[in-house]
Amino acid sequence: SLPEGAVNGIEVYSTKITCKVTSRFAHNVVTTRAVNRAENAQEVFFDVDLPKTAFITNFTLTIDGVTYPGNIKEKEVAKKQYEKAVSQGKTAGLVKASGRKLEKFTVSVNVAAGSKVTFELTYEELLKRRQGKYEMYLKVQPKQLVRDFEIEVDIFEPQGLSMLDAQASFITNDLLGSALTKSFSGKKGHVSFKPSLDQQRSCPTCTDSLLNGDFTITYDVNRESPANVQIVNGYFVHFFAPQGLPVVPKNVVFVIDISGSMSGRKIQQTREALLKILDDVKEDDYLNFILFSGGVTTWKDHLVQATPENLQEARAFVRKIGVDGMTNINDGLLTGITVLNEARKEHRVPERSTSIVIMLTDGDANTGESRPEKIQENVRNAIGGKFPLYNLGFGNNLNYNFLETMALQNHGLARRIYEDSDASLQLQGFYEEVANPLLMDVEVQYPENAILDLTQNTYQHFYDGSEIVVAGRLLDEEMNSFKADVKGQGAINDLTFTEEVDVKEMEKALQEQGYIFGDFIERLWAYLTIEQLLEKRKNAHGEEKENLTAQALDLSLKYHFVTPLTSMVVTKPEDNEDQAAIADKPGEDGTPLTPSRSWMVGYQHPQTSHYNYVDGD
Amino acid sequence: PHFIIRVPEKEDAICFNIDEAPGTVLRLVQDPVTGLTVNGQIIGDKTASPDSKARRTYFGRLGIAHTHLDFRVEVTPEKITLWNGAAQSIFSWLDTVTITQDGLSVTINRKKNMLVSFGEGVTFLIVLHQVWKQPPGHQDFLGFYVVDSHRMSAQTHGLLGQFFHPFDFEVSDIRPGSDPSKLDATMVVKSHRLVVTRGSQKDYRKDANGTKVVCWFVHNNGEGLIDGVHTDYIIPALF
Repeated sequence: SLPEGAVNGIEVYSTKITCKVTSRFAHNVVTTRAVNRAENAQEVFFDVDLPKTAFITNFTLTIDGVTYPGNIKEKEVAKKQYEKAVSQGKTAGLVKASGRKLEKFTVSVNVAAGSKVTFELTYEELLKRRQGKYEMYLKVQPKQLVRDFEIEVDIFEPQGLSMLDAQASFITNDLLGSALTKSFSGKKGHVSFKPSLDQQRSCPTCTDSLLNGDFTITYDVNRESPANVQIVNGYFVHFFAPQGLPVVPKNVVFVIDISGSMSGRKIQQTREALLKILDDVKEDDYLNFILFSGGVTTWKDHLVQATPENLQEARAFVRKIGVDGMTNINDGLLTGITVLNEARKEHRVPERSTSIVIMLTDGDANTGESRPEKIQENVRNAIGGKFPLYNLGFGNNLNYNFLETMALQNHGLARRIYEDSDASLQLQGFYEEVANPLLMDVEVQYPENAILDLTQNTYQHFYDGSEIVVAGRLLDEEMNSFKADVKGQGAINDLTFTEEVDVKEMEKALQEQGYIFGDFIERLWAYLTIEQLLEKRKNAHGEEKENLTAQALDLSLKYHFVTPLTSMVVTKPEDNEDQAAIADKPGEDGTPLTPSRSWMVGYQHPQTSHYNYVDGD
Repeated sequence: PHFIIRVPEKEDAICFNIDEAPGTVLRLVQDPVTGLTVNGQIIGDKTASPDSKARRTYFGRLGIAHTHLDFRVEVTPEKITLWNGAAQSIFSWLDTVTITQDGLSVTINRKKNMLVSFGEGVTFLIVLHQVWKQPPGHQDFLGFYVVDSHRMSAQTHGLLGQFFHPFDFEVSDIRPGSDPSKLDATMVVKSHRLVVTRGSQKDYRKDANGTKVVCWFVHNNGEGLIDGVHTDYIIPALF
């Protein structure tokens, strides 16, 4: 008889997720150990859901004590072997999109009878602050009961933790109570989730696991002062999140796609979200609605203040939004932009106010100007860098790249709105993120000739509940003091925040704190730099694109990040079959990926080696 | 709290104390022309002495208002709150920040002081005094300094404001006082004849150590030196 928890002879006896977060930079290691208790070779699967924003940094496979480590290589180099394998029909993508926040990394190996296998995947990400907290999201989905299942999270924040919480969507509070511990004190926080075998059972006599869902850790740090600078080994990171400032009034134009494809649930959810958003609009704000299908309809001829009367009228208007016809994105957006530009020109809106365009669409332009590049050019020219454009893409069958490029060209961002039951909440959540700008035209300044390789240091807005993160390298590691100024325009006045750091004291203090991993600021800087280079690259052409690619590739290789430019090659024992596998980091363009197939590793004859790939795209 | 009035024309200084119960709000500066007022609320040591004369009192809350700009700032040892009309900004003494807008500039220097300037010609300095936490009865307090007042009108009044205009005093008959280590003298000021004592106070504008300022101390809550009596300057609220 097989021991409890074994399925088809394979017992996954240990799964450990170890997360170490230092100054928002998370280093996660997922380790699964399994043994084949059957009398013949069996396939063992290893599935990990990791955040889309994370970079894999390592994957190793250990069979009966022999470890096969991963090596990061330039994608093009690895691709040749990959293509050869593809041509033989033996390749499989190892990473695919999984839901709205995650990517799924999947491999499987054939393990001989009585043998043990250990999978270890490492990934890193910079946790971003949204609505006043950092969120770390883990998907928990073991395929069977696991004798030793454990999530261990250690958080170290030099500013001190102000709150820490952990929630599991899949287990009741009374069961969770004994399996979950969470604590924080001063600069350290700890979360541990160790459900026993009985706690994992979906029912007292069941052998299947109820661990299937989201495990979310949220925390925030103390903010006695608006900024915090940390310096280790010549690299610095500067976190900036002031509090207590009045909100800058907003001039918001909602550009809403009401073409035929929005009919039914999508437009219903849009109406629901807009009604909720109208409840949150502040009286100092100005707004208008632009509806487009084949033509364009405006709620008002110009922006109107969000007085109670106007909001009442806006609600009545939103409730009556119907759908019909084609998709004229160009004219819809240009009308919205004109409304904002005119309001500013005619002094209809407060001098100190900020404008934003939020477009919601589910599809490609198919009437009027429908060439994507031309629409982007028109929008770019009309906005002229004066305010951001946020594009919300509804549904899966839209040209998301087009929306994202256009948003990035105009200092905004694109978000996908998933057509689930909570689409209206997603829309509302997005609005809440941008609803409270506290500063405009933020610039973080450092002493000239003192720093190198600075990440993005100018931002059109600082939103309440978010955080600006700038990292860089000190030119002179022996410098004694470090000064940073953050300048921005508030709702009423201009502000300059100054942060001065004694470098030696800081380094000493941080060393004394026993940092969890010493080079985390350098890795954080590399992560942020690569992320921003890749973002810029989406919007670049020709030589500029080549330069950005070269820089991002260089850093990806140097810091062992699996990014869209690199592949991770894992040596595996020869099994007399020419096989390869690739893990593509799925893009947001919705391009379907090669479906994942099993990755067969026969280990019985390890005389020679060949390669498999863990890839990001 | 201690008050120090420098009289540059005489190259001398006058000082006095106001001894009032914690919670009392005093009008320090009021200028009906520029619309500027400065008021201060008194705090005492946490462990209050039953003897009011032995009680130490300080400014624990200062309020500066500019009616023309619709601007107010309230400063305590814990935080600094600015109001522009109804819009509120809150800062901490751990911030180093400069806030500028038309006709106004506020600079907070982390854990030290803050400068409030109304255009050219009116600048106030507020100093944060952080006391040693032992013994526990003491608490942090504030100092208020007028750095520049030359744009304030001749109608400016208040416990400090009345001294923005040039005034004269004469000191004579310097003699040993009741405390043999100090000198007493006769001061003629504002048509009053007062017995004053030579003493010293500290000016903390430059640093936390303070600079010694030798002054003539006017007894009895500045009686005879200030217009009216000190209770005339008590107001019901900070703003």
